[in-house]
Amino acid sequence: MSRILAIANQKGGVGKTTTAVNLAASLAELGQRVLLADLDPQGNATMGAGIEKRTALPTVYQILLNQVSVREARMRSEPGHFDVIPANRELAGAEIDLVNLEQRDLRLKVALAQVADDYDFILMDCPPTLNLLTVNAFASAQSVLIPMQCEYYALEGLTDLVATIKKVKQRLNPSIEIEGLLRVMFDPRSTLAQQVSDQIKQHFGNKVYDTVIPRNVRLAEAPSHGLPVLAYDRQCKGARAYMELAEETLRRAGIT
Amino acid sequence: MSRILAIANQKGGVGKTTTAVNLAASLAELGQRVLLADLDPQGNATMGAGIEKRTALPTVYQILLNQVSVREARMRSEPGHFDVIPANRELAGAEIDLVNLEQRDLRLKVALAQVADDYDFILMDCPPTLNLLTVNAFASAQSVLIPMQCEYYALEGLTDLVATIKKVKQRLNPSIEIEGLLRVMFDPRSTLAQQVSDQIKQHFGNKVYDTVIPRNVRLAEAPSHGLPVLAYDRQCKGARAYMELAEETLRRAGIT
Ligand SMILES: Nc1ncnc2c1ncn2[C@@H]1O[C@H](COP(=O)(O)OP(=O)(O)OP(=O)(O)O)[C@@H](O)[C@H]1O
Ligand SMILES: Nc1ncnc2c1ncn2[C@@H]1O[C@H](COP(=O)(O)OP(=O)(O)OP(=O)(O)O)[C@@H](O)[C@H]1O
Ligand SMILES: [Mg+2]
Ligand SMILES: [Mg+2]
Repeated sequence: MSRILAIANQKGGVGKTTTAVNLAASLAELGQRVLLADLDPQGNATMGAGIEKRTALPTVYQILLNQVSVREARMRSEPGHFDVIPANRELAGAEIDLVNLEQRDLRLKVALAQVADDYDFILMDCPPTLNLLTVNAFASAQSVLIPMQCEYYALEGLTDLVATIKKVKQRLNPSIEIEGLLRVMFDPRSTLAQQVSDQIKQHFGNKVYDTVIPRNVRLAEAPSHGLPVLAYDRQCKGARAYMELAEETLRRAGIT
Repeated sequence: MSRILAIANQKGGVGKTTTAVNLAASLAELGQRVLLADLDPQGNATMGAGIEKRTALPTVYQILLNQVSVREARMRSEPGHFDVIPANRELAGAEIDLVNLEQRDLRLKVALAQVADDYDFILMDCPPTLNLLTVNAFASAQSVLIPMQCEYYALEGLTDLVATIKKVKQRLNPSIEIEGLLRVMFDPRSTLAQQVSDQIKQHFGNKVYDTVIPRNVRLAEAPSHGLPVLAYDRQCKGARAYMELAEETLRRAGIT
């Protein structure tokens, strides 16, 4: 039975895709069978895993419209050693296409259930908005990993994110929990970052991951080569941090 | 007649809100009458201008549902010396509420037209997604200011953004243009940033603003005090860069 994890935060640019791609690759490195579902019309996770999004067909869009199964749409990320459900800008139409359809919130959950036994982990990279795509991810997930920058707007946005997770818990998925908050692009010399970090520790306690992802330019360079950072520069600070996160994820899941 | 500018990029965290709030304050400092419309359910521009989003009512949401006019919803940003149409998470429901309504793409344009003579500039802070809210902004705007970080995913996203602007130009607003691309959080020591900067100059030519916004922590601190950076620390690099941008914006508009 796989662990299904949504990687979400409606605040933009906080490291959701970077976390999704590199956690997937690091878990694969530790012997886990991983599926990464890209739910963002930007298709960044698809590209970051080395797959050309513009020619990918079918994508998660066709899965949500019940036209194909996950088995038919999944592709292999060669450099990452995990499977990917690709996405591209066609997905931007999903919100309007799905809104009047049956079971619009549960389509992804039903589709992923068919392949649950093939994987140890299923990760979902969410778009920077609390829309039907993110709700589909929350309806499918056992828990939510929340990447966040330790800055004001990202802190501000947590209230709305937690409120949305609570609503999904009541209406669609009673077992959803917050897996943890991951501090990303963390600069220990910044007073603002320290203050925000203290506030989230106070509020979320041990839900805050011990692993902290530092700002490391190699993480920003790797996707331009279509590579997870482990395949781009395995000794850099960013690669080591994501390996540490993968180990902490396994510990938290009781797998060691 | 006011100049109406959409500040948009579906890539998250590239400095849209920081640009919207600080360009508004800097234009006001130069004697312009400015309205800032917050179109993001995150309500960051509302908070960054010093207005409490959680108690703001009516907001842009009621304007889009044709329940109130802009005159009834606008508030004053005391520290910024500009007017604001506030937003909060209630707006997240707009996509679903508007989708089956008449003139769903033109509601904002019609509402803003009623106050066009009150302002020299109307700026719109867009959410990190190419949805109905952003389309409403594009339908209302004469041009689009595109903040961007000089990194791979942001570069990647320009294709989809330009394609969306073209579609709006054909269907809804024949006069829309790209006003310019603004390099934000620019680190001149980074080779990646230099490479991406060269690529956008090659592709967009003089549409790339001369003004470059450096990474400056004061820009990230100011919103936690509900202040534009001009009111928080007017001598810092960030404040000076946005004043420079305001001057360049006036030059480009033929106002000096
Ligand atoms: N730890 C890091 N150090 C340096 N750069 C990083 C780091 N994490 C992410 N980045 C870069 O910061 C930018 C934002 O990260 P990313 O795109 O992963 O965020 P996101 O939350 O997925 O954004 P969106 O909201 O658009 O989906 C990207 O250009 C990425 O390469
Ligand atoms: N030039 C800068 N120097 C340092 N920090 C900055 C700068 N510009 C923006 N920031 C910070 O970076 C983060 C992202 O900026 P901002 O929220 O303005 O981007 P955005 O594009 O509006 O994000 P979203 O996609 O969520 O709407 C914020 O925490 C902001 O305070
Ligand atoms: Mg992303
Ligand atoms: Mg914003």
